[in-house]
Amino acid sequence: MARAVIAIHGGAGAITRAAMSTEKEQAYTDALAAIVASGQAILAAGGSALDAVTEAVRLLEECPLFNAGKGAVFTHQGTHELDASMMDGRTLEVGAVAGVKHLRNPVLAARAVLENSPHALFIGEGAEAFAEQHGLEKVAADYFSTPERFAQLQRALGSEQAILDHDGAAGDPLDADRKLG
Amino acid sequence: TVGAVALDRDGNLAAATSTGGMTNKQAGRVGDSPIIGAGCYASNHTAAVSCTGTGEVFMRTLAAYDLAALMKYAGLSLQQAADRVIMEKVLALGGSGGLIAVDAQGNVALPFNSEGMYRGYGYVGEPAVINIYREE
Repeated sequence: MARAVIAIHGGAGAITRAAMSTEKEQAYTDALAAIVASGQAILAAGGSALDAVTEAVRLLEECPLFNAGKGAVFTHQGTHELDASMMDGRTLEVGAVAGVKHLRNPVLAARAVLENSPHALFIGEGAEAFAEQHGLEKVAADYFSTPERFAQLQRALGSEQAILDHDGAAGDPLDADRKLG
Repeated sequence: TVGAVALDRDGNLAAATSTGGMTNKQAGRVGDSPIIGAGCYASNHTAAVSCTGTGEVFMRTLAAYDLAALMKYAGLSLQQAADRVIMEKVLALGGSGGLIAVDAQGNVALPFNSEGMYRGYGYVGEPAVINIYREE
């Protein structure tokens, strides 16, 4: 029997102690811990790795702290475009969606593609139609918006640069960009 | 960007990745997250991988698959392959970010070349490990 384990990430970037309040740090830590625990529980009950990663990413999409699902960043045009993918290491089957705007949980759409389609990747309206055919929840375009992400976009618009999700969380995105060379 | 990788008790690996992209990106731009082999990959023979960072660089390096290829064809360990991809190949092209990976033996690697990465892992029956900053 394998030593079951789950690992998760919520994005990388210019994340420093100096730019993080104690409260915000605790919020991120609590969210990550709860989601790892959820994955551990699925694996402990004999659940599959595919089920564990699906649920972990769905929970990350539900948490507005992270750049996926609720809390996703804005495009230059002030919209949201979401992408997701997954792969089953047992069979090498894959599923992915890109550029979707109304699917509450893009990772569930990726799972639907993996399980129900001979194709690997759907984009835009076709992806949304496929997900809807498989009973996945659609939401209004503004469901994904948060005040923090909108403020992040306003700072980035001034720089005319695209920035990684956690680089523009606070301060001048140009500073963050320079840090990363 | 968010992601998860897992190994279950039957020895099966899986990976998933999801993102909203980059703030202020042009509409229609797609990064590595939905691209199998770039931002997400899993094979029971090597590893499960989920990436986050400068999407275009992860696409140009086929980062997720490259980690698995380094294990399969060059005989590198999970940690060696993960470090090679993030600290050398991605960084050499000016890419910032990291990845999470687990192999069929249950080893975990979470390298990143940026200041921080929100990350955590937990073996069944053991306390979870949660970290944010580089020095942790």
